[in-house]
Amino acid sequence: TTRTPEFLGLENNGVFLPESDSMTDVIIGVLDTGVWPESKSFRDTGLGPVPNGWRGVCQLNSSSCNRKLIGARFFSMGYEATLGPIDASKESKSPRDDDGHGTHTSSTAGGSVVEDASLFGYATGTARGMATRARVAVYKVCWIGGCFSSDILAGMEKAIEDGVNVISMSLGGGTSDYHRDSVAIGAFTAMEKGILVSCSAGNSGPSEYTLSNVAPWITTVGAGTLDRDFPAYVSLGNGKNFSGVSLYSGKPLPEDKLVSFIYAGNATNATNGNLCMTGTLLPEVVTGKIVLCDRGINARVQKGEVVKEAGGVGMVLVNTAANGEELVADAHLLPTAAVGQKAGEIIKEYLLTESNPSASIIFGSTKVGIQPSPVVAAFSSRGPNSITPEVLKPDLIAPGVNILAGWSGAVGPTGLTVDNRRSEFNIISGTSMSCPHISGLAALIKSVHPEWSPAAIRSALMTTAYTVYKTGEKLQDISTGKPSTAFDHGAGHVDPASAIDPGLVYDITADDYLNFLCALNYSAPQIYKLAKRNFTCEANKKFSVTDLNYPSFAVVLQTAQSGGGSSGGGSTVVKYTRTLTNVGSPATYKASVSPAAESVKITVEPDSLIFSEKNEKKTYTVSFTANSMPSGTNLFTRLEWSDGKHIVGSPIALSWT
Amino acid sequence: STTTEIPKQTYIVHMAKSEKPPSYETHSHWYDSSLKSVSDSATTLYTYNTIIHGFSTRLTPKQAQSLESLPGILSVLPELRYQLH
Repeated sequence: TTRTPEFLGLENNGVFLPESDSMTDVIIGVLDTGVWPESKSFRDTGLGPVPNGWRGVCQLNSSSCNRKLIGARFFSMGYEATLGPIDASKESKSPRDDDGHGTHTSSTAGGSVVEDASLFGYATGTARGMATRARVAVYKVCWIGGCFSSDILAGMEKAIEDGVNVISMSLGGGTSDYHRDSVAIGAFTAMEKGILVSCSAGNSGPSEYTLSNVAPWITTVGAGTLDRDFPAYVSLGNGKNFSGVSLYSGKPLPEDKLVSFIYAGNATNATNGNLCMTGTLLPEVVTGKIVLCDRGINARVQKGEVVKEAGGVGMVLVNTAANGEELVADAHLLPTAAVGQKAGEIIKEYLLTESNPSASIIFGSTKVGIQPSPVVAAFSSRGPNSITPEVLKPDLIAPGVNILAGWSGAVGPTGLTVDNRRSEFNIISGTSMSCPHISGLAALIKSVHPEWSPAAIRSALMTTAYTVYKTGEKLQDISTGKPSTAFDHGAGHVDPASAIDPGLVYDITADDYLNFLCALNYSAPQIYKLAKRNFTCEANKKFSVTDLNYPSFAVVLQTAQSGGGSSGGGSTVVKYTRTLTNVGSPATYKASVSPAAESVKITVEPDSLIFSEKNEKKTYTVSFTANSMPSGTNLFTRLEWSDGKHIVGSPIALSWT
Repeated sequence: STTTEIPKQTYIVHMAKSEKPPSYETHSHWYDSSLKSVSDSATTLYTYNTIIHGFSTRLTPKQAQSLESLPGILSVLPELRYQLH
């Protein structure tokens, strides 16, 4: 990626955050659409021999793998069993990436340094993965028709057997109980073997309860923006101008001439013609004009194709309420500017009231330093966690909007079959893009602290994440323009330099997770499916989901009518127990909690913890005493432990049901 | 009379590894025998040893139901399709 290294503090004036020598021993396994091995991001310059103990294989030509791309496998039996044999004219029955998504995610996580990277001149810079010296192994489990759980399980099994240290999975599907969810089942085995599994949170935001991959042994990653923009401007015949974004790189519209402009909804006989769906625009009306299309239903780049096919010469793509002011740039096939909802409404008003509307689209160059940034992407899936509301998800956010990374040589940047352009890099958006940022950063931490468990690494990433800008203002949610909450950004935005030295971590063992399953009243067979061993929940032991040593707090309270908790005088008391492990020098940490509201009292006992040696563990209890609030009320605050040097932060979300 | 083929779908079959009858030499033999007892023609797509104990296969819903009732079978779950994010 370009820009994210600087944005994340991995690189400052060309100087990289040092990667330890053991970095080259860390292997990132990426389950996705495969890999384009010829990408410069997989050059192995400067890397030593493949780590000892690597058991993977290269199912590409042997020359396609090297000391960077050390393994490549594909899993298609489940896919073919359902959809029939793979059509080799459409996709490769091999680990080769015909889609681009897998090359993008794997190069984001562990790609080598590539100078002068860009997409047709946009986002120019030196591209690099988060862990440039880590090794990458790819497991192709996703095909044109989707990613099937039998193939995903097979891919995860091989990744574990091959010896990866981190698994990156930018995919998801619905919400099932953990013992029914293949990704959760596979991730449990990986976690038991010390492998961190990082998954995308999903792109179903900004609605609440839209998260996927919410098992507590998975690191769930939401998406935020960078401080980079790709401006484009829409000039109307009435003299008004509006800012938008674009990655268009072809022949521009004439700058000194306005072109006829029309709303797609007025150039169609279809009820959904405003969306520029395939075959809905009338060429006799559209030809030679710029067309305004509403976002939704079909792919953004496909709308551009539809306009072009109908004879349109340009497109203005307008956000709806679902996207708000979030501007996602695409490498459209015709001159296009994407604009936010507010601008879109004004432009539509012009189109509907002006007798001969006209417009022009002007393209700018890449801009950096955009503030505020990061902001939570509108599409990023949101909490609460629908499976276990007492576990706060997503865990954190990372860059996932307009990310440049490696791309497949088999497909153009839009992914459309009519797109004959080719680029070594592409700019795309999604929690698919934020997930491998965290996977690569986890690999970076693993190299510095090889003895840390997956939970400890996640804890380090979460407790050092930030929730305020340098100005002191809270992180924003682009879908509302207001401060985002822990249901949007989890613990906050990743800060890798701090995560390497977190001071304290919240560690979790496999048995802790099994006790958590006991608290969820999982039956013995259900636990067996996750753990692959018999585990008996002790009959005389009291299990509580609130005792899982998670680095965040999701406090579920019940309204007065329905009772719950230990009540007294109209208030409810809920207690959470946590254990901190010192991974730094001896120090005394003091707790502080920002008040959530007058109606909620939060006490930490003890409020001071003295660590006299490394790996020492200390336990504390947080008590939440809350008055009843209307169902649906959410309050947010934060608990911090600090020794004056480190801040070990945990988000707190209080919800009344 | 005409025969209408009942559509099959892929299932993930979770087995209780420790319940393998001693008469089977390997777990694969046991899995295969269990599968053959509900369908002569069904074959395993994948046999899983690390991530789960079990296998994936194509069955009709009725065959899946029959398989689930056999000893040592923990669950027979329909395959899910995931999407890239």
